[in-house]
Amino acid sequence: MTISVASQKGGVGKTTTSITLAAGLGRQGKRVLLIDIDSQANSSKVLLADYPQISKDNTIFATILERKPLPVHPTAIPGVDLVPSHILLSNTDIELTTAKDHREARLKAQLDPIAGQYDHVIIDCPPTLSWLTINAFTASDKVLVVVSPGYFELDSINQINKTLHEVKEYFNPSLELLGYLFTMSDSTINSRTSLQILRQSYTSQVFNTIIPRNTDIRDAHFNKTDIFNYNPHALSAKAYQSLLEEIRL
Amino acid sequence: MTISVASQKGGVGKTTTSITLAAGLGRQGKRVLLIDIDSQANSSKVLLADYPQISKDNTIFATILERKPLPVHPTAIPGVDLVPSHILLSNTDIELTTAKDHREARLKAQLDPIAGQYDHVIIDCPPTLSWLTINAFTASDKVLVVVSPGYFELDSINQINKTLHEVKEYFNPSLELLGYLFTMSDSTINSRTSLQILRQSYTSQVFNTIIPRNTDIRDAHFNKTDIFNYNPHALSAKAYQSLLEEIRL
Ligand SMILES: Nc1ncnc2c1ncn2[C@@H]1O[C@H](COP(=O)(O)OP(=O)(O)OP(=O)(O)O)[C@@H](O)[C@H]1O
Ligand SMILES: Nc1ncnc2c1ncn2[C@@H]1O[C@H](COP(=O)(O)OP(=O)(O)OP(=O)(O)O)[C@@H](O)[C@H]1O
Ligand SMILES: [Mg+2]
Ligand SMILES: [Mg+2]
Repeated sequence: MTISVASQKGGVGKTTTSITLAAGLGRQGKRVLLIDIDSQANSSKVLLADYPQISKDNTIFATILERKPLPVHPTAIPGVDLVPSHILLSNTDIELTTAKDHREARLKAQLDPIAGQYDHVIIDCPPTLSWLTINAFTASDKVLVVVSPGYFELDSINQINKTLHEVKEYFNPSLELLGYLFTMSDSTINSRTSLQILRQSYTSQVFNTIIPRNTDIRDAHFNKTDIFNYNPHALSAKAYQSLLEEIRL
Repeated sequence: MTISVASQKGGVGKTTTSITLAAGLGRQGKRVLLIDIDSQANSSKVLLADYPQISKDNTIFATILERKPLPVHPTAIPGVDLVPSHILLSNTDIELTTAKDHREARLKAQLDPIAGQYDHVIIDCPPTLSWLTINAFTASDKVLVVVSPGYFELDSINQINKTLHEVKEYFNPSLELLGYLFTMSDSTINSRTSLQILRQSYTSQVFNTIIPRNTDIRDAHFNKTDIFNYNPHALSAKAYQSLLEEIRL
């Protein structure tokens, strides 16, 4: 299954969720491909020790802008490969505008031939609803929308739903929402209210599993590793573990 | 003075800082224009009660895509006007690509004629380094870069510096960094380490004022108001107050 992890709202935990799901699945013995399509390249910088030496032709830049096969790199996590991103990806919208081909399907065209080698593909999306996110959705079976506490965060769901429906109508009829994941939950009234509003508005589509705010996650990223490797007993590691069980990937 | 509040990293506090600085200056009796150039329109939704009824022709969409004058709306905060954003702004990169004019200066062209009516102009930027951020930087005197604790957040400074220097070289020679604002500071080792790294790397350019993580901020946004109006005694309100004194606007 190919899953896009998305939200237009910045800083809600898209990269964290992508890395953690990929690592969790890899540790279960599954073959996983993590695709970083955000020009910040946060997933790439955590999982590829030699990321700074990688040229743009060896990143997803080559696939999106030059329609070349996906450059796949092994990572230190058992079973997990990665297609890294590149800062020049931020020029994609500009480049794709005048493309004559199906610009929404550049990722899909290169993913389809290799997807069979993996049990799961996870796509870490940028905090925008640009051609990159449209490419990710066109290549995906499901979208996992990440929401953290707050007014802006809840408000962002409307727009991502519109984008999901547009891609489903025009480019990928089988695209479905996997669910809404509530992250960075804390003990404040604001967090509880946010979760309540989310559950009232979207009921069955909200995962039962909640990811707590847990500084171990940030520490894991500083150490360029995933939370299972950094501290498997961390509250957030256990929560992501139960999310994997809930999604039954 | 015109200040862009920016970072490619999502969720670091750009919108919060923009709203709070504008509100703080307004309460000091200054005339302030807040420009929302992020298609999420978070600043707009907090400060304009009638935002949902506003058509795209009455937002910055008209300025950026149709080169019309900036639509200025009064807000409930004394002295603060707002130019709202619109979701269709997310198509800007696509639209501006084939523009024959100076596409980096569409905002500047319409801001210059009215900037004199205000003591300060603040621009809330999106979490991307696209034509919208380039327009904001081209129209600005200074850039305030927001950083919250974490590896991704610290890493994002390199790229925003590159964009600042590119705009300075090609479009706006007088553009300068105002400084780095550390926000959402908490009592974790990770937060202390992040601040230490920031201060070691950028020393004199880091504001002395630190903004603490403080749930009152999120509550203020839920109540569609600024922190000074919601709880002037909140830790974060006092911190933003001391930031205003430190910047001496
Ligand atoms: N459950 C959590 N508890 C505490 N910190 C977290 C948690 N999840 C993520 N973080 C931290 O919060 C910050 C934002 O998370 P992350 O970068 O994954 O979000 P994102 O949605 O990918 O951001 P962007 O929109 O910039 O791509 C990071 O510093 C990350 O380490
Ligand atoms: N000092 C703070 N303490 C606690 N919460 C905060 C603080 N500053 C901002 N927030 C909250 O954190 C979230 C992210 O802040 P904000 O939306 O201002 O960031 P942003 O950089 O504008 O995000 P984006 O990249 O999506 O534009 C919001 O829910 C906001 O209410
Ligand atoms: Mg990310
Ligand atoms: Mg914002």
